Formats: sequence, structure tokens, C-alpha cells
Amino acid sequence: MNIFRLAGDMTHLLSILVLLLKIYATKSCSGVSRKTQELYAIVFLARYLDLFTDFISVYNTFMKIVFIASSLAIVWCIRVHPMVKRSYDKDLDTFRHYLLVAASFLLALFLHEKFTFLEIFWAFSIYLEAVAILPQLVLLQRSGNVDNLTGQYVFFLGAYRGLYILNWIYRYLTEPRFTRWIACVSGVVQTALYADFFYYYFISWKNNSKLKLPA
Amino acid sequence: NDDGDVKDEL
Repeated sequence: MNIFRLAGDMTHLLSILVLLLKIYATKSCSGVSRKTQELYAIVFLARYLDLFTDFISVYNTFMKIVFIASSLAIVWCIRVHPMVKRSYDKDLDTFRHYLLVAASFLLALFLHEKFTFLEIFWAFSIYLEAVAILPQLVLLQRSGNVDNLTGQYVFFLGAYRGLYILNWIYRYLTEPRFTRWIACVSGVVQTALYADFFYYYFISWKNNSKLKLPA
Repeated sequence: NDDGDVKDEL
């Protein structure tokens, strides 16, 4: 474990806590893409299939459970909870996210570290996570003004994988046989998808103005 | 798993 990866995991956890706060405090999921939340639930379920078979550390197991439980809880909230469900922007959240699932799985069938069930699902989860934010970014562009908590949620979610890139550089430099090309390339693509969001987020922070993504 | 590339990251 290095400082970059710990900071990345904490930033990821923070993004989830901010989203939970937003939904709990405002009893609303306006501006939140249910599809992105569903994709993230699939990402965690596919990536942590080894939850009960490979024990890495208490921290690792604990965080995996937190990520799986929180992502399922958020999807449940948006789909089932009557107050929250009513505020879901159904006609704005129209990204065909099942195409992202299909494309990621197809890519994982061809590009993986080993042709085993766990490795293919792990690669699938890596590719899917890289594009999982797309429905959310599209929704933000369509919904015009973005409330602070939703903006912070997306910012921390994008920042965590950026910190992971620093972690991979650090591990590549310090560990002789460390290579994680699939995660690394995917992580760079994932972070790059946030580039314009980060730009407008920085502008709104600098001018102390409302975050607004151009349509 | 036993071989080198244990998935130790989240």
C-alpha cells in the first residue's frame, strides 16, 4: 500500500459518502444517473468475485464489502425508495448503458491477463468502470445546473482513479515485476473522460460560480 | 490466488 493508493481509496469512499449524503439529506436523486450507479454495482460485483476466496487484508475485504453494499443501496434507493424514486430524471438519463456492458464484456473476452472466469470478469469490471461515468456526464450536460453535492460526487469519483495512476507509476518504479497494463491504460482513459468536467469544475471553483456544463 | 499477480488493489 502506498500513499497514492490510500488517497485514491479514501477519495473513492468520500465520493460514495457525498452521494449518500446528497440522497439522504435532500431525499432526492435529481442530477444523479441511475444508470451510472447500476454500472458501478456491476463493476464491483464483477471485480470482487474473489471476495470470499482470496483474502488480501482486513482493509481490502472491508472496502470491497463497503463498495458492493453502498452501490447496491444507492441503486435500491433510486429504484425503490418512493421519495427518491420520484425525483429520478428518467427522461434525461437515457444513455444506452447496456451497450457499455456488452462492449466491455466483449473486450474482456479478447483482452485479459489469463483466460479464466475470474480474470475475464476482472478485466470486464476494469473496462466497464472506465466508461461507467458516461451516463452521468451526459445527464449533467442535459440537466444544466448541477447541485454542489452531485458536482463534488463526480469530482471525487474522477479524482480517485487519477490518484490510482500515480499509484501505478509509483509501483512500477519501486516494484521490479509490477505491470498492470489493463488497469493502467483503462485508468488513463477513465480519468481522461473527466477532463472537460474537471475543467468546468475548476472554473466554477475559481469564479465561485454555479457549476455549469455546456450542452 | 497463488501466482505473482495477486489482485491486491480495489
